[in-house]
Amino acid sequence: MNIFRFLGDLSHLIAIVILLLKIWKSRSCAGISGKSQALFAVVFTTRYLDLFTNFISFYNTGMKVVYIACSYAMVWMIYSKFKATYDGNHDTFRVEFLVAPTAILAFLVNHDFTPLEILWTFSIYLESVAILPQLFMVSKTGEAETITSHYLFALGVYRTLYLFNWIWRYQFEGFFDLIAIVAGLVQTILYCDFFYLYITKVLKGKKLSLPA
Amino acid sequence: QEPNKTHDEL
Repeated sequence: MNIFRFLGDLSHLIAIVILLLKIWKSRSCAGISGKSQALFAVVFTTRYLDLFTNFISFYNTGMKVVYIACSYAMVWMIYSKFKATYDGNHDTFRVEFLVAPTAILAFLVNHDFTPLEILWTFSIYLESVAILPQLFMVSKTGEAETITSHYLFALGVYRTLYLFNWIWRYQFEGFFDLIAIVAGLVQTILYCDFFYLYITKVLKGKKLSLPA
Repeated sequence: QEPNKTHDEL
């Protein structure tokens, strides 16, 4: 485990906790895409099925369980507990346009044609685009609450740090996994536009709003 | 068969 990966995991965890706390404290999930959160629950579930098949470390198992639990807590809050505050009218991204292509791609391009491996690959592909419903929602309403911006920023930083982790692993372990790297690159690129807005606006104390 | 190495990542 290198520093980039650890900080990446930490950043991912911080992102999730920020969002959970935001919803819980404000008793509202306004501005949050339930579809993106549901997709993340699918991503974690399909990727971490290896919890049942092999043990890597207590850190690994612990983080996986926490991510899965948090993602389901999020879905429960949005679609059940605070359903009345969910902004479904603006959450109109068609998720089948993400799920179907990534599922097909996972069948075509994978390391090993076995159920667990295909599901793992699917989760990697799906994760890279799972934030799109949320970004679409922000662009549709033209703004995001500052705390939502922090969430998106921390989530974007997570995969960016993983890119550095993969460069590190290639350099010092001679190891690389093209599936993870390409998907991670796509995922990071999707955040670039948002990173720009975050740095130029949110960090200067302004609310994130898009020009009309 | 040994699992792919990135599978130790989150």
